[in-house]
Amino acid sequence: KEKHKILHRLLQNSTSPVEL
Amino acid sequence: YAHPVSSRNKVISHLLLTEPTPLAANQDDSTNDGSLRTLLTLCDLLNRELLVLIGWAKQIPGFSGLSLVDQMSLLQSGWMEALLVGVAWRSQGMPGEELVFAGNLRLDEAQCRAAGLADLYEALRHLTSKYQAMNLTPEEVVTLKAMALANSDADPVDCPDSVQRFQDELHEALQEYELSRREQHRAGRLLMSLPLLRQTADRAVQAFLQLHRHRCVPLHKLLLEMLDAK
Repeated sequence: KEKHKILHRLLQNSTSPVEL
Repeated sequence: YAHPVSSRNKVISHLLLTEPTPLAANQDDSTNDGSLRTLLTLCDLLNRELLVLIGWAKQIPGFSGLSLVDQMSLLQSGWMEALLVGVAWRSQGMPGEELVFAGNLRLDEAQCRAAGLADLYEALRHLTSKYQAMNLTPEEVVTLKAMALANSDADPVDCPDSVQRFQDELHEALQEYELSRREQHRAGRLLMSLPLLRQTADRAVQAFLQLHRHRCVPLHKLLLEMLDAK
């Protein structure tokens, strides 16, 4: 998880589409 | 099938509705080197497409129900395949056999070669020709993209049963769609095209890793993280 922290954070954020 | 046709087609209807609008490239102007400018523009586009892809994945029916570990594994493994389905679809029938990375970023063979992407060009043109010969429908394209992500052979898998159910739902949606068109061999043919997609994506990942490692092309953090996961 530490190595892939951006993906982890983006997936955790919400279930809605990721805001750019 | 246990479910009526309408409920299966809902999956594909949903995929069509949630298909993101293609992004435009932001032309890089940080260098006078034309090839490097092309690469930097392409990598910036790829990074933004990745962000959109992660948002899109969350909307595939069943994806958000997977464990976070499995969501990460599937994306880390299948992101390039899912993105290349879009590139190959957009590049069909292009004059001059250009690759359409975005409406305003079309690269022909010479431009790709100059940028050090000759291998990627060849692989992507091969995939594009294959899809063009298959005469894919938009429904098939969106389903293929979702299946590429679901079928990523990620390892380790946190909850194999849930991932299997996720795959089965998409497979059944495709089967229902094809049977409703009286195309009994299409679903199988589409599944048999997945190895070529995997192979093309592997070559694309290698091409971008080489650009970064050997030519020191700077990459955005998310793109680098996803390439490193390979």
